[in-house]
Amino acid sequence: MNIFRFAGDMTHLISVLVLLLKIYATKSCSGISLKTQELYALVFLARYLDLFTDFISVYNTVMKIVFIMSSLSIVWCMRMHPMVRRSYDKELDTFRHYFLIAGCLLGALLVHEKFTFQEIFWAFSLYLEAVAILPQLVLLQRSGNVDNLTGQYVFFLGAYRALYILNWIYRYFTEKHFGRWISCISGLVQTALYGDFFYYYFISWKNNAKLQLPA
Amino acid sequence: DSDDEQHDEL
Repeated sequence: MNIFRFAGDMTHLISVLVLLLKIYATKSCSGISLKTQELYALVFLARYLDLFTDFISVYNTVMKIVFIMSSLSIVWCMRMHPMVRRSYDKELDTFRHYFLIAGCLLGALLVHEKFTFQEIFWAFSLYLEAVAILPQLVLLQRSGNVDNLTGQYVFFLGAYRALYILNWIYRYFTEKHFGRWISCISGLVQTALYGDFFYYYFISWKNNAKLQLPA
Repeated sequence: DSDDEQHDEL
């Protein structure tokens, strides 16, 4: 464990807590893409298949359970909670995310570390995580104004993967055979997708103005 | 070593 990875995990945890706060405090999920949340639930379920088979550390197990439970509860809230589901921007959240799932599954079958069930789902989860934010970014551009909590949610979500890239660079130089190219390349793509959001987020923060994404 | 096999990152 290194400081970049720990900071990345904490930033990721903060992003989930900010989203939970927004939904429970405002009883609203306006501006949040249900499709992105469903993709993230799938990412965690596919990646943490080893939750009960490989014990790495208490920290690792606890965090996996937290991420799985939080992502499933957000999806449940947005689908089933009577108050929250009413504020879901159903007509704006129209990204066809099933194509992302199919594409990543195909990609995982073609490019993986080992042709085993767990490794293919692990690669699938990394590819899917890289593109999972797309429905959310499309929804933000369509809905124009971004409320603070949603903006912070997306910002922390992007920052966590950027910190992981520092972690991979650090591990590359400190561990003799660190070759997780699938993680690194997926992580780079993932962070790049946040590029324009980060730019507009920084501009709005600098001008102390509301975050406006160009339509 | 086994560390490389196991995915120790979240």
